[in-house]
Amino acid sequence: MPIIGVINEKGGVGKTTTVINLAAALAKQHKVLLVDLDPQANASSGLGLILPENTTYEVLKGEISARQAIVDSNINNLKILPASTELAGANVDIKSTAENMKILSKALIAVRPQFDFIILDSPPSKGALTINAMVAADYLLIPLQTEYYALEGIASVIDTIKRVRASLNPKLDILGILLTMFDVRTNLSQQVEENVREHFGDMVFRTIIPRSIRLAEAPSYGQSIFEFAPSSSGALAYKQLAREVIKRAREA
Amino acid sequence: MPIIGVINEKGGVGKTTTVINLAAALAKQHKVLLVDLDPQANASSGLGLILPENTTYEVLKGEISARQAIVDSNINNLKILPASTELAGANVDIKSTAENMKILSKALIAVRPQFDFIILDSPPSKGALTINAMVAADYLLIPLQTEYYALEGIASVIDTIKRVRASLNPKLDILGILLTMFDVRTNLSQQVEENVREHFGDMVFRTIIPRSIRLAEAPSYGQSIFEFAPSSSGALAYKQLAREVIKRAREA
Ligand SMILES: Nc1ncnc2c1ncn2[C@@H]1O[C@H](COP(=O)(O)OP(=O)(O)OP(=O)(O)O)[C@@H](O)[C@H]1O
Ligand SMILES: Nc1ncnc2c1ncn2[C@@H]1O[C@H](COP(=O)(O)OP(=O)(O)OP(=O)(O)O)[C@@H](O)[C@H]1O
Ligand SMILES: [Mg+2]
Ligand SMILES: [Mg+2]
Repeated sequence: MPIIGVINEKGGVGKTTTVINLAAALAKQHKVLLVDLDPQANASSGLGLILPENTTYEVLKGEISARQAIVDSNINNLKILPASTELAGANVDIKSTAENMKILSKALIAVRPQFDFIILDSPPSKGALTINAMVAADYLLIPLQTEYYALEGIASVIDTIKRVRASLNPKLDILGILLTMFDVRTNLSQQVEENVREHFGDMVFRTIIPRSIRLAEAPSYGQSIFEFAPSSSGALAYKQLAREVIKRAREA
Repeated sequence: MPIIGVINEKGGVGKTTTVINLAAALAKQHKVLLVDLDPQANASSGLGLILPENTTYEVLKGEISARQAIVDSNINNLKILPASTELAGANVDIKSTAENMKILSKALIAVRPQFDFIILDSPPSKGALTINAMVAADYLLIPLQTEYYALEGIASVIDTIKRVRASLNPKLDILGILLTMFDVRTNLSQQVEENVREHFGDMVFRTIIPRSIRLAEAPSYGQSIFEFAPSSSGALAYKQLAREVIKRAREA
């Protein structure tokens, strides 16, 4: 089963929120591993993990195996390979050689058979951590906030993916572009949606994630949207996304 | 007069929106230079500059002087040193030596006397571009989205600032923490405000930037909020912020 990287160099577009809630939705019927590659460690803290002992930093430095760093989350069938702020050093420490961009991919080989899905969260940059995620992944999911700067930046994201596919990971494919923080009350969201569907057609998920304050409140309780507000618009949208992701991963 | 860096490693908290609209507000009575250090080049495109010839990339590599890259914006008294996507290479190319972290600071020495304020936009990371901004700056303004992950990350931002002050830029001071995207309808924004004012007291600007769709629409027209929607809540807030920034910079 697939490794899905959730990436976008643009900041604050809903990468972490998508990783946590998609992973939680998939965990209802599948065994899921969430890997946090962001030095901000939002995916780890958003699920209630604070200052974990072993993290992706030690795994990327080759000091411990992925198995030693994986811990349970408070959600059944969802395990986490957490991050810590020390990971910021990795973007500097890891020289950008082709070999170093494959560290994560190699580290996950041993644990991959235990999971049906592995979901990777990445920082808002094109640095070594994000490239490691793109090399380890089979598919990439690109969250796209329905606003001007995020739309403008999408071409650069696609360009980086093409370059990684050509040089480091030939099997890499785009699972889809996910519209996030969609506000039905504004023209801006609708204009961005029209524009994106026109340019990218079927690459765009049918599921749209609405702007919903419940999604922003859930991480302060260390919960996914399904524990925090199970009948909110955000919960329904991520449940629908999970169905669409399973369908796309199967058909690929 | 001061060089103000607008920084926060957390993505999407309103750094670029603050840089553009604060610079535009200050330009009503002062000569202002906006320096775009973000490879996404959002501050450049948000003011209508597309694919500029000379950018901060060439300046940081020492190929041209800052003066050669500075161009007019469509706003009186506001000039821009634009960015381009090639800047992403700088985060990798520039080896993190102390000397290299001073490149921007040195490049701005020659042009500094022409301006009353220089405002720096930076990417969502702790890489070489952001450190260069922190070394060149006299003051830092930290936009803080009133949501959980942004609040959680503030300690790491302050920590990075202390380390840069101790090793590379002893004069560096925090001008203030700016609450952004404040939504009066939600408890989350109010809880974050209470929390931040309790911890950081007077360091927090009195001005709060409300969530306003007009601020998100303006960049698609290449305009600041003052040309796009001069009587909107966003325009009033950034005008007030400019007054508070001038007062803090004078009193420091
Ligand atoms: N659909 C949504 N509705 C409302 N708020 C949301 C939604 N999705 C995310 N948020 C909130 O918006 C902010 C940004 O989202 P998030 O942190 O998930 O983005 P990110 O892309 O992971 O950011 P970064 O680039 O810093 O890693 C967070 O405070 C989050 O709680
Ligand atoms: N006060 C506000 N009200 C509504 N929307 C806002 C506000 N401030 C910023 N935005 C919008 O939110 C998004 C994120 O803001 P912006 O791009 O300025 O953040 P940033 O910190 O510069 O992001 P990055 O980390 O990617 O550089 C943009 O689409 C912007 O138009
Ligand atoms: Mg994130
Ligand atoms: Mg920005």
